[in-house]
Amino acid sequence: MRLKTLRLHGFKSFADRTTFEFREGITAIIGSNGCGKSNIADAIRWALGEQRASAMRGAKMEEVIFQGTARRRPLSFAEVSLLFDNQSGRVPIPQTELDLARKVFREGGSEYSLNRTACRLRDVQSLLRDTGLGANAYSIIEATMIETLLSDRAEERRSLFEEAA
Amino acid sequence: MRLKTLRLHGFKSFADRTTFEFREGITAIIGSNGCGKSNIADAIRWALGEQRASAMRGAKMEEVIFQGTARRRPLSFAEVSLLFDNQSGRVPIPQTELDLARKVFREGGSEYSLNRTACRLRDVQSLLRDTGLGANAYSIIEATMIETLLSDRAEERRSLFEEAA
Amino acid sequence: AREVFEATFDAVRSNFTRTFQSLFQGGECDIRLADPNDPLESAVEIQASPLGKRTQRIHLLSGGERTLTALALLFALYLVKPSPFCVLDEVDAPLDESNVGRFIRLLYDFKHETQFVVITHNPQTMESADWVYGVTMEEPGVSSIVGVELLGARDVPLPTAPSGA
Amino acid sequence: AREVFEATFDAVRSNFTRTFQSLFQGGECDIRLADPNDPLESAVEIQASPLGKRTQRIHLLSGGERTLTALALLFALYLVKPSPFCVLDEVDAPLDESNVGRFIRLLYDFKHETQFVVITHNPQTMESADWVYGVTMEEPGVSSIVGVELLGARDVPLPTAPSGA
Ligand SMILES: Nc1ncnc2c1ncn2[C@@H]1O[C@H](COP(=O)(O)OP(=O)(O)OP(=O)(O)O)[C@@H](O)[C@H]1O
Ligand SMILES: Nc1ncnc2c1ncn2[C@@H]1O[C@H](COP(=O)(O)OP(=O)(O)OP(=O)(O)O)[C@@H](O)[C@H]1O
Ligand SMILES: [Mg+2]
Ligand SMILES: [Mg+2]
Repeated sequence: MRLKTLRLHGFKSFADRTTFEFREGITAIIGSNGCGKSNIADAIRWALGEQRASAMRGAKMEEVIFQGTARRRPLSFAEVSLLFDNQSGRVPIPQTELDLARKVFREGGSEYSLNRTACRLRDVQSLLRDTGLGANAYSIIEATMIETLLSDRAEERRSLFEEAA
Repeated sequence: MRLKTLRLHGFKSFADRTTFEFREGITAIIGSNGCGKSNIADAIRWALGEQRASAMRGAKMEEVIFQGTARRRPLSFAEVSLLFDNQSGRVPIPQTELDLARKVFREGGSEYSLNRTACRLRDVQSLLRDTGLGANAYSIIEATMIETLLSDRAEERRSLFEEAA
Repeated sequence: AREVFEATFDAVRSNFTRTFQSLFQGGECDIRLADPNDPLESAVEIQASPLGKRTQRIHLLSGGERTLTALALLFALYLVKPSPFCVLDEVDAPLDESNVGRFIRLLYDFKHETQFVVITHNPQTMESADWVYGVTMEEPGVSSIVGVELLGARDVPLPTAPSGA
Repeated sequence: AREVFEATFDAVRSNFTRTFQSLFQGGECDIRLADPNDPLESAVEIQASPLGKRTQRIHLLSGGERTLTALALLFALYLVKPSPFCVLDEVDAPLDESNVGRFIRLLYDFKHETQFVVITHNPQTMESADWVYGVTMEEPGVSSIVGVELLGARDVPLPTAPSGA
């Protein structure tokens, strides 16, 4: 169930339509401080259904929408899509590709779609349930997640074992 | 008010009597993961009067005492002393040197001394009050302090301004 | 449900020893259920002791040791239930040079099951990736991709670029 | 007490702009009292926007930008009330290469007032120190000092050690 393509448009600092093609193995993402690397990790977590604004380092979820710069006006929406290879059939759908997309508008409301057909968050969550890719799963790791894995409040660690069971 | 010498004995991983001579300018401390570098920063903070075990990354303050290794027995005490140059008279004492020491025993009790004369924690705190060196002052910076300087709960940031006033 | 959880827990536990010893080149570690009588609710406790050190609570570990322990646990979970992909955001920042090498070797061991996206500033990690994406903000405040470099098959020496390239 | 605090606050505020612009090579920043009518109790708010970006709450800043902003505030405080010494524990870890250079230049600007002890894994920082202490655990679990190296006066090239030294 390989991640083939990530597309961002209006998500955080990615004002323009931007496409990342991913391949097998190890892909490094490099660049100077503040250039937008962690925003890519946020975009993946968001497209997988993340509901907490704090996990996007924001106070409100609408802060994921491009807020403008000294020379550009803010946008009114943010959109991210993830294209997976489903040849292995790991996701229980007939298609050999899974195109998962999420869109949010400044005045509120989130839209989800699976293979370009509108659906609800619940549909996304139940589809991803056994793949290890749920929004809270252990597939995006940064400093706060390291602390969670080791934290004394062990109930967060417990949920990782449940996810793996 | 330069820091001239740091002496550790039985403090965390410094089981043997160890002396650091410091000079003017920038001193780098290097070494592999887990070798004891942050324990040096902890020793300085502790000798300046730190009362919170959590600031020593421990649950109980007695965890600063060398707990033994596969080949060495635990020690029964920990001792740290800081020797400052007081030629500038910044600390209101007649001597041109200030030797600040703290010792803790495994069965409890902390001893403080100034220039080898026993004193109380209150004496240490009032002596250091206007030097910018109080235990909670902004002279030891690591990742959690960076978060404190930027934190939304701004009362911690406020206390830094009071310290500078 | 109880049997499934216990079976998963035991599998992660034995994997944890393997991944921990490969990252720490020895040492001992363990995970235990705080309340073995109630596996479905019990918290999970971690113990870790690098080579030669006494077994200790994980909060006494150094910054780098904590990161390595968390990574060992993460990969122990992946051995039980592989995640199709994994994003690692600057997890190599606290590691010294030789531990960065061990981290990279662990990625190599897993890269046939899991696709890795590694965000990093560390040249050692950059050089060991199969693909490198650069992100930039040529226009201030707007992120864009600079270009993908195929570092290619490891065993083929990269042609030395003509100087000045 | 009120006048003293307000005078200190104004001094830190104008220093903050100077230290921030030297670390970020431009951009805008500010600190404000949340409740200017009650300076002795009010919280202190921080705003920061790197070059070309919109002024934003500091939680949207990247990892490296947050560290630089915190360091700018710390040194703005030091300009008002210098601390005799300062320990910095791996504060350079989130910084990219050019920001490590700016961080080092800031240390150089302050090293005549403040003695710095910098714990680091970054070769760039190690090389710019005046003195380097190595810490090791030759005996597992017991820290000791390996030796002090005088990097000495910057302008005198180090004698090249005979190879194999
Ligand atoms: N909604 C938004 N609109 C525009 N820009 C945004 C938005 N949210 C965040 N940003 C910008 O993204 C930048 C941070 O990007 P990010 O955290 O990805 O950096 P990074 O490449 O990970 O840097 P570092 O190496 O320091 O971790 C901030 O400077 C901020 O200006
Ligand atoms: N009371 C104690 N007795 C013996 N050893 C201790 C004690 N407290 C801490 N330690 C040891 O100190 C080590 C951690 O040292 P420290 O945090 O200084 O490492 P470090 O050099 O900062 O490493 P890093 O580069 O990973 O940050 C731990 O591995 C722990 O075993
Ligand atoms: Mg980042
Ligand atoms: Mg450390």
